[in-house]
Amino acid sequence: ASDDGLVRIGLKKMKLDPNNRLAGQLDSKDREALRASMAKKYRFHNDL
Amino acid sequence: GSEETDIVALKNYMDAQYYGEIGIGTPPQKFTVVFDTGSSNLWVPSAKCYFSVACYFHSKYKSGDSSTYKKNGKSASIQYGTGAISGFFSNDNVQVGHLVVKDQDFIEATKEPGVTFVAAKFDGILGLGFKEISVGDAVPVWYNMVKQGLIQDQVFSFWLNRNIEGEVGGEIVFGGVDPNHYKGKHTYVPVTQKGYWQFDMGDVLIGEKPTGYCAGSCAAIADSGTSLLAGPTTVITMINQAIGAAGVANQECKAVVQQYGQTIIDLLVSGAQPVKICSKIGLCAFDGTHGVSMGIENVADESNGKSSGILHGATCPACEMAVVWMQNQLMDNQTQDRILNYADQLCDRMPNPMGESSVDCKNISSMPPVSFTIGGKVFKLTPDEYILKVGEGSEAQCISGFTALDVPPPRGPLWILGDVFMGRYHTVFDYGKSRVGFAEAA
Repeated sequence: ASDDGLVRIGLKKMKLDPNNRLAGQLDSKDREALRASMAKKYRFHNDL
Repeated sequence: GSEETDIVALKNYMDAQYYGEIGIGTPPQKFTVVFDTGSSNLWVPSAKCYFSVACYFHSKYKSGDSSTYKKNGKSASIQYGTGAISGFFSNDNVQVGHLVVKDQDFIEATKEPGVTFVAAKFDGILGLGFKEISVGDAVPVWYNMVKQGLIQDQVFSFWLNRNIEGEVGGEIVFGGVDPNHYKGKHTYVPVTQKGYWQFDMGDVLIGEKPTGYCAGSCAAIADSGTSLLAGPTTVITMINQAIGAAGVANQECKAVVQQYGQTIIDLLVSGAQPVKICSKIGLCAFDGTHGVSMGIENVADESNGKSSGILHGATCPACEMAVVWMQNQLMDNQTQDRILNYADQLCDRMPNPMGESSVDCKNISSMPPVSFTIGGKVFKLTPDEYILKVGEGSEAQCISGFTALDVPPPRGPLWILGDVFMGRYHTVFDYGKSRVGFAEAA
């Protein structure tokens, strides 16, 4: 909070490193699942 | 009430890299959440989550400890990758900065299957999308902030610091914009489909050259909950080629270029409409707006029993990509031999769906910028902005910030502009005027 009436929330950044980079370790089946998940998030799974 | 409206998907959690702290209940119980403009629900782990390992590594909401808790109990499911996070709705006060949002519906997650969430540094998600995509018709936190008169203007804005280690990761500002975090003026574009922060964008440029694919407009979603930039395979392949990203060879693509490449060039030169070329040569059906696969698995020439071997579902999109690539090269006045060679090379750089593409860290300085046209203005990303470094020093690996995602018309072609883009460009989500604005981040 500040005098200008704005509400500021500090964000932390997660650093990419080999240990937290699970996406790179996924096999093709998992990648398909992630793709399907993304399709669901954006509601275009019926289009794909 | 339908299955579709009761499920919201979280994408690959690794794509969500920025998170902040909120409090739920009275006294406030602290949670770290991803502020996600690509979804609209608030979700945190529940103290009633007993059988999921991930719950033991994160803060959990204890309704019994809150004097402002109100029971709801309606079940909810959040789709994620190979499983689904499930739980039930509850109602309590939510503290965001110094604001207290009263009577906020949120999901208490009681099951977080798999190992994915175990290592996550955040506990949950706070969705900043529109109510239209909210699971269980829950009123999003942002809507309640507005309704309860807690903020000055109906605007929130993101500044994501992509630069220096050890500094603040970024800042989300509710109620306006922080002039310290951008330079110049914002370029605003109207929201075209409420639900997501979706807008129309123009062409994508590699170097200074237009790719042509989005010249007639593409849709784009500004999504703070996704780190990468996702877009049509046709363009991602061109980017892969330009930056030397690893890809996979696509045989249908190579066969189309070999067998039909010259014909495609001839048709383009003769002035045929690019969208009709693949149907003209029999590789797609034409639905009046674009080519569509004909659903032919394999076509055999009955007279000699030989299979053509290429006419199946992937051939039409391969042909359509080849048309775009060749048209792009023709406009660049390349020779026909070079065009065919270029298209063949692109067939070796096809991205894995939603996969990562590695690049050589040593070549970053020689890679071209990639730019997006939004509101008639060009928004450039330099290679050090769109390449992500994983690890340090000689052990460092570099991956492209671009990933492929194909959405056919009418929803597509679609781009997801995640943190890679929002890091370079301070982003304003103007709910009051239903528009999104971008300006150079400071």
